[in-house]
Amino acid sequence: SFPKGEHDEL
Amino acid sequence: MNIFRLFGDLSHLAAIAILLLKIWKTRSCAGVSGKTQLLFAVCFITRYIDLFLHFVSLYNTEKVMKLIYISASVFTCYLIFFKFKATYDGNHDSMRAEFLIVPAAGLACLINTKFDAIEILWTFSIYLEAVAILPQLFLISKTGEAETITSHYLFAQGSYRALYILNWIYRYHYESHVDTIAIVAGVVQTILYCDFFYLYITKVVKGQKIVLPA
Repeated sequence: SFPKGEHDEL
Repeated sequence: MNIFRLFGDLSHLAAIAILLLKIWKTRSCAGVSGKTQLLFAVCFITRYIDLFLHFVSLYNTEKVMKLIYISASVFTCYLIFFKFKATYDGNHDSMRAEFLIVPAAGLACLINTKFDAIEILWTFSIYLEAVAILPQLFLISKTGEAETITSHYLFAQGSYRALYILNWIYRYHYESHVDTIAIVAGVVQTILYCDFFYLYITKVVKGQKIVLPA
């Protein structure tokens, strides 16, 4: 659900 | 999501819960570094700043977890610096937090993936988290001991990022996903726990208390 390049971890 | 990241996040939640329970049940924050908890609260707020910037529809666990981390860490700081302030061991919690915050902020401005505010804040949060435990480890070295429950807290806290390293290996192999800054900082963070992990496994597991120098 994150645009590419976003950090998708807590 | 993979098993390593799942157990990493659960270990992190456990650490936060153990510390809250310890302070609440014993009505004391003896042996707990308030500075480390402040640094963790700063890490969560700067990392999850997006929650404040646009409306958070709690449509997934990610958002809920972020809100739990922020509120639990702020509440822990409240317990340490206000409610149970009398039991706060300020004399031993004497590592200069500025020596951690300033370099993390400086490095975040120098080494980052994108020079924009949100990304710099995220990078600062990652670098700060890597060293945020130092005041706590410093306090234990000054007092020369750690309560067993505090050792469990530290073990869970250290395991969380160690499990994240396994998660990054997994994601590199299966998703060819690499977040270099998080990985390097995570490795540094986990290395800082090595000494404690050794003491925990050789002592606490056998029911002994951690007393320094070992």
